[in-house]
Amino acid sequence: HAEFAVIGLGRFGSSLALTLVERGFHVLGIDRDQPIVQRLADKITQVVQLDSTDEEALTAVDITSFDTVVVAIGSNFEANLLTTVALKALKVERVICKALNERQRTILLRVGADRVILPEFEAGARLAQELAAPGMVDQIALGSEHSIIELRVPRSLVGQSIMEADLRRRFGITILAIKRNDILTVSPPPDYTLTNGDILAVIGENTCIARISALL
Amino acid sequence: HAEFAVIGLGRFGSSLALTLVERGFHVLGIDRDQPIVQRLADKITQVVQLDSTDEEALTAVDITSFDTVVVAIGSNFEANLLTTVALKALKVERVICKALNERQRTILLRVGADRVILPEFEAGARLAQELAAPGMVDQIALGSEHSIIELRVPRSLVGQSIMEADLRRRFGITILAIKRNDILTVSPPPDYTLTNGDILAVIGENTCIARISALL
Ligand SMILES: Nc1ncnc2c1ncn2[C@@H]1O[C@H](COP(=O)(O)OP(=O)(O)OP(=O)(O)O)[C@@H](O)[C@H]1O
Ligand SMILES: Nc1ncnc2c1ncn2[C@@H]1O[C@H](COP(=O)(O)OP(=O)(O)OP(=O)(O)O)[C@@H](O)[C@H]1O
Repeated sequence: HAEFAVIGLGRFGSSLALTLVERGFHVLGIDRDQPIVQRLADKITQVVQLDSTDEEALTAVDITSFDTVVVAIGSNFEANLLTTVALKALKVERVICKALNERQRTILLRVGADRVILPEFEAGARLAQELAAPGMVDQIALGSEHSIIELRVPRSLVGQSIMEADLRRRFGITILAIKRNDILTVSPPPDYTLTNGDILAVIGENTCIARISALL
Repeated sequence: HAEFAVIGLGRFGSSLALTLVERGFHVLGIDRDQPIVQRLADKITQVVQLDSTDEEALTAVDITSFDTVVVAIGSNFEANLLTTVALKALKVERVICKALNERQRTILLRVGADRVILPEFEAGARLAQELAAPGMVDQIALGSEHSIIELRVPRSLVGQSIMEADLRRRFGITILAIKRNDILTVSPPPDYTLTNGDILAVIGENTCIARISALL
């Protein structure tokens, strides 16, 4: 059963820790700021005040017993870097770091971070994808070549049956399921009539997916 | 054809603007800091230096001609708020704001922001979801009751045919597609043998999805 330690309980770190607790995981929260530790004390499994650049302090809380330690310190890069180096020296299995830019990411990976996240940049790119394809509700990549996307039925297809819409021939995509209000139809039949408000889950190669997005 | 203006070209704002430009959209970037404007001048369709709390300056760049304006100013809440108020007074159609906490979000919505994003909090929650279900590659919600999830085939199912795995009866989920290396099989047949490394795209009610996540 995985256990997590989160060092740095700012916006990113605290929401990470609280969400993991919500999911039933044991979380140790660490921050050097006493008011922050106090505020979260009864919301996270265990919260301690310590300076994470101090290897002895990390050892004292048995940091290596955690499968994953997240270093969620952004604006103090030196503390972030020293903490990451300390965690890897103590042989913590997986260390995930926040960073503020690519230069920091490169350095952290070089000193042994297993993964580095740039939350603000990723959030900006994510919002852009959403704004760029407003009819598209969501999408997941299936390998590097294919995607499943969820989209509102395009106006130009409303009233057509699946057979008439002819999506496989026109766009190379297959409708996996359709959600109409609360009813889900998996592998809908060819005579199913597409109705305004239907949510379609379709699968196809990424180039094909791009072409249907143009319909939206 | 939608056009976007992004006010505040920090990490969140700049990556939003650059990603929209990559997607072929016309973007106006605004920042009061000259070095930032200079650095992005040849990467964004159009970049201007101005103080976004100045309604006249906003009018001078024809801000109402943009369908969507994003206020990506975080640490200066007063500027964020005044800018949002100015944009709505000028009747900008859609205003999306960044905010640093729930209190700021409430205030911005109250003065007319159409949507408020908390990027660091959302990034923390998103990482938590990923860490919480490591066998699960990705997921999309299909309405409030169902999800499509992409998962690595659980070890306990390797070597079984789809019929033997009996996922619909055991877990209430349907396999929509399977990716093996670069081959995608949509609606795989009952005699398809699940192999180590296969990526499954399955659909089901959220409670059922939670139960198969326990297998991972
Ligand atoms: N050496 C350290 N040991 C423990 N905690 C630390 C240390 N340095 C910073 N912190 C804590 O990390 C938290 C987050 O740090 P900071 O605010 O610098 O990052 P941020 O990236 O701006 O945060 P946010 O996630 O809110 O965007 C703060 O609560 C701070 O007290
Ligand atoms: N009144 C203003 N008019 C125009 N630009 C502004 C104004 N106030 C702040 N900015 C710009 O907004 C940008 C982002 O602001 P700030 O750094 O405060 O936000 P942040 O949320 O910390 O950024 P990040 O997206 O990097 O996390 C900065 O480049 C700053 O110059």
